[in-house]
Amino acid sequence: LARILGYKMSFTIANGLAEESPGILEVNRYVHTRMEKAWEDRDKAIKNGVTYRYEAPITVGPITYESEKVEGCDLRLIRGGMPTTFISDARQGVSDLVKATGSQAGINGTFFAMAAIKSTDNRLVGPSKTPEMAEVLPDMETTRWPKLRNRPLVMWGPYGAAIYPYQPATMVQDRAYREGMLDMTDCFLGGAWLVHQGMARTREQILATGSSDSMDYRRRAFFGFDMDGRPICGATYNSVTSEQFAVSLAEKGVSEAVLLDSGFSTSLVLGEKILASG
Amino acid sequence: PIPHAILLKGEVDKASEELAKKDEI
Repeated sequence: LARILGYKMSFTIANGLAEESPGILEVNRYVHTRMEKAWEDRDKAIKNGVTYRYEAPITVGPITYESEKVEGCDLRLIRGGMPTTFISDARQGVSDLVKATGSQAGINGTFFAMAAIKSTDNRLVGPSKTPEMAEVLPDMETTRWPKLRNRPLVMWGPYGAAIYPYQPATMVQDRAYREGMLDMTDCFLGGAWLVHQGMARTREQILATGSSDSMDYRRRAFFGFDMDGRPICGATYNSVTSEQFAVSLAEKGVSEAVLLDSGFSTSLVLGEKILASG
Repeated sequence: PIPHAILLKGEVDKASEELAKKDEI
C-alpha cells in the first residue's frame, strides 16, 4: 500500500512479539516510538554487506563436469541440469539418493544439527523445504538463531532462484517465504556466502555469518549459480579453508556460491562415479 | 551418509562423462 501511494517506506504500529510476526513485511519488532533504535540496529545488521541478495531465472542445460587446480584448490565441478533437494528419513549416501530419485548427479546438502557420524538424526540447521513437503520446515531451535542470522537462504522454483539473508525471527511461517517467491519448491540454509556477483567474499565477511570452523582445512563443498544462471555445485579433492575455496570459485567464473556441509559429509557424484568424498 | 542432498536432473554431456571416468575415486 505504501508503494502504491508513492511512499518509499512505512511501518506498522501493532505491538507484539517479533517471533509472532505475520511475515517479513510486518515485523513486530519496533513500535513507532523506537525508530531511532531501529535505525541503529539496521546499521549493525548490514555490516559486512550481509544484506546482499541474488535473484535470477534458472538456465537449464546439459550437465557438464570439469576439474582443475585453481588457487591451491583441486576443484571438481558439476554444472547444468535442474536442481532438486531431498531429505532422507535417516541418513543415506549421495550415490544411493542419485539412484533412488532418478537423478544424474548430486552433492551432499547443507549442515545438519547432529554432526555425530553414527547419528541417524535428520534435522538440518536452518529452514528447509523439498518438493515433497507442503510447507517450509522452520528451524525452531531459537538458541542458535543469533548465529544463523544473515546466513544465505537459498531457494528456487520452476522459474527462478534467489538467495536472501536469513532472518530467523521473521521466517517461521511458510507465508514469509512465499513473499520472497510464491512458487518456491526448494529451500535450505547455506553455511556462509562464499561468492557474490562473481567476487570472492573476504575471510572477515565469511566469518561474520559462517561458523567459527569455516577456516579449518577441510574438503569443502558448495552450491550456487554461474554467470549464465546455471546451477553449479562442486567440492575440493584436497583440504582447504573456506576463504581459499571462495577465491578459487570466483576465479572459475562462479557467480554465487554458498558453503555446504564440508568434511566427512563431502560427496560429489555424477551417475555412478564418485568424484569427491570426505 | 547424510540427511540432505542436492540432486541434478538433466542430460549428461558425453565428453564430461569421459572426463569424470578419469577422476573417479
